[in-house]
Amino acid sequence: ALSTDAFNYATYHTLDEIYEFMDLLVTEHPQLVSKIQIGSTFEGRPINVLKFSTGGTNRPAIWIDTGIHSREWVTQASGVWFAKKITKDYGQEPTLTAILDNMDIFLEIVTNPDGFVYTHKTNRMWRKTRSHTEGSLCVGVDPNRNWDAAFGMPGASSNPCSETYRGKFPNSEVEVKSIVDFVTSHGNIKAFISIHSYSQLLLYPYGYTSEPAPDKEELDQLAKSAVTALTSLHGTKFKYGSIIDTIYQASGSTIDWTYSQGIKYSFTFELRDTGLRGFLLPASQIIPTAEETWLALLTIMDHTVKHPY
Amino acid sequence: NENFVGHQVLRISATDEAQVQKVRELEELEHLKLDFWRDPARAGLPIDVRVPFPTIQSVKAFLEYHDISYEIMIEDVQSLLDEEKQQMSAFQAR
Repeated sequence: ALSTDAFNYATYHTLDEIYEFMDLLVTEHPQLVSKIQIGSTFEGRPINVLKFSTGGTNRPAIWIDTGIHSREWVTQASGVWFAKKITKDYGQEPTLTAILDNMDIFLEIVTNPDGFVYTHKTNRMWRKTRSHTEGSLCVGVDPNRNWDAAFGMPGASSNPCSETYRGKFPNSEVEVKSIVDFVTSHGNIKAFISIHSYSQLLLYPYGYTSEPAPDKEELDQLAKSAVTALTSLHGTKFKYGSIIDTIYQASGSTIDWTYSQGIKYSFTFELRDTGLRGFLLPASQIIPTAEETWLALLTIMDHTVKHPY
Repeated sequence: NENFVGHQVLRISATDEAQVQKVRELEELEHLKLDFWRDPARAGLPIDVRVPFPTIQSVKAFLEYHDISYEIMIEDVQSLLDEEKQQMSAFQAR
C-alpha cells in the first residue's frame, strides 16, 4: 500500500507487511505516532511498539499488545486496525481525543514476531516463541506462561514439548523480557491489555489462584461495561471474570505479572469466535472483530483516564 | 509448509471431573500429537483439540469407549488453510 488509507484491513498480512504499515503510519502522522524498538527476538527480528502521544514527558500510559500467541491471527490483524483507528479518530472523536490528551498509548501489534513468521512460512498452527531449550529437541516457550508471577506453579508445563511450556526461568523469552524492561523502566503504565483469541472472553487477574484480586469488584464492573459496549455493535456475546474462574488455572501469565506491578487495570481479551473456526477465523471477520473490540478498549481506556490512581 | 490434510478439530464435552481427567490422560500421550486449542479445565467447559489424521480413529475410539461425547468442529483443517491462503494471494495480486 502507498498509504495507510489504501491498506487492506480485511485480510491477513505477513510480518513484513505489518512492519511496513507501521512505518507508513509513522510517516503520515509524525506528530502523533512514533515507533520504538524495545528489543530483538530470539531469531534477531526487531520488536516494535507504536507510541501514540500528543506530548508531555512520561505521561501515564495504556499498553495494548496483540499476537503474543502467533497463531491467533485475528489479534495482529485487529492491532493493525486499532492503530489506524487511533490516527483517524484523534481530534474527531471526543472519548479518544480526551484519552490521548491525557495519556499515551503503546501498541505492540506483533508481540511474538518469530512465531508469527513461522505461522506464515512453515506451520500455521504455531503458538509459542521459537527459542531453543538446551537438552530438548522441542522448540519454543509459551510466552503467556513465562512471566514472573507464580512462575512454575500449577497451570503451566515444565515439558519443553508442551504448548504451555513455561520456559527455564521467568522472563527467559526475550519477547517477554523486552516488555518487562519497558514497563518497569516506564513506571507509569496505568492499564495493560493483552489480546488473544479465541473464546469471546474478557478476563482479569488472577490466573494462578482463586483468591480474588484486591480490585476484583471494580475490575468486574469495568469488564461488564466493556463487554456491554462490545456487544452493542454486532451482538457478539462475551463472558467476563477472573482467568481462573472463567477458563482455567494459568501460572506465569501476562496480566498476573502486570497486576503484581501495580497496574490495576490489567485485562486479557479472547476475541472471536467460540470455536466454529477457532484460530482460523475467516478474514471477513477481521473488521467486525476489531470494531467491536475497539468499543471495549475505549471503555477501559476512558475509565483509566477518569479514575487516576 | 506443514500439511494438515485430514486433521480434524473435535469439540469434547466432558460432563464430570472423571471425564475431564480421561481427556487429560490423552493430553499426556505425546505420540498422538494432539494440539489442544482449548485445554481440559473442568466439567461443562468445552475442550477443543486438533487431531492429526493418523490418530483420529484411536482418539475417537478412546472417547467413545469412555462415553465422552464429542462433535467435529472442523472437518479438514487443511481446506480452511487453503481457503485462507487463496484469499491472501488474491488480495496481494489485486
